[in-house]
Amino acid sequence: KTKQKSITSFFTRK
Amino acid sequence: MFEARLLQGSLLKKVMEALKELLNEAAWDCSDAGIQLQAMDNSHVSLVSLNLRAEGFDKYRCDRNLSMGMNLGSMSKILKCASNEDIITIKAQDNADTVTFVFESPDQDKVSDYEMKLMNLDQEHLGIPETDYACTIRLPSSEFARICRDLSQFGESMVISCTKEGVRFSATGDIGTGNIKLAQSAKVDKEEEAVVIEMQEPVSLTFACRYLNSFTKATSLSKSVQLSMSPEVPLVVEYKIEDIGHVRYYLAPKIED
Repeated sequence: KTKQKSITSFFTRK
Repeated sequence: MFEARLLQGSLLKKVMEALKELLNEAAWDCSDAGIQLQAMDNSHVSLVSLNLRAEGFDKYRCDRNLSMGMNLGSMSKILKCASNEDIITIKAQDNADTVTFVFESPDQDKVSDYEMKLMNLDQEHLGIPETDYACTIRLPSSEFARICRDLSQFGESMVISCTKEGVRFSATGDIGTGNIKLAQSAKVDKEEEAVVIEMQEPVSLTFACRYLNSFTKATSLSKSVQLSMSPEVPLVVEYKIEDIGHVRYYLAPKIED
């Protein structure tokens, strides 16, 4: 089973 | 004062199509370098990044940086009022709460202007790290759109696997499995019809079809599209916009639970 990651877990908030 | 005049107004109409399915609203950040927009979709799974360079406009003036929050549904309605041949100018005063779109017919016998209210948006910009991608794949944008559409019938997710030999797109679901393999083009007459793969190491990642299909709304902007992948990082789907800039979509992968 795959889980959708959030884009915010890869890119940091400025 | 901000003013940007685009001779090829149809480009802005196409940009709108490329944004509006993913984003309800976004801030258009204007500086003397050009116009930039960065926004996440509502579910924070993908990120859209648009860049339109000042040099790409026929006339461009931006006295001070401004960020214009726009409802993209409203902006889309306004841009639908422009003909494909129209010259489009975007204008705003400093600190204004409205933006004006002016559409001129090529022979200047019809000029329309539409004023739109701006929105106050809580902006959240993400820092995108510089990445050397393990694989980059360039393919015709229409081919990519076709693949996303076809494989979406099979399942919610698509696996993109890239090796030196080629790239494979696969989807599995209740009705069965679909696999599409594209080989690197041996010889092509037209650059934009080529499939070109640059690979440091093989990569295989899983993505939600829904978002990939939304990205393909940018197909009319460019004859080719570039996919960049590295293990366990977001996919980048880039469409160049003629001599003026690009739209990039970043999509977080699905990872084994």
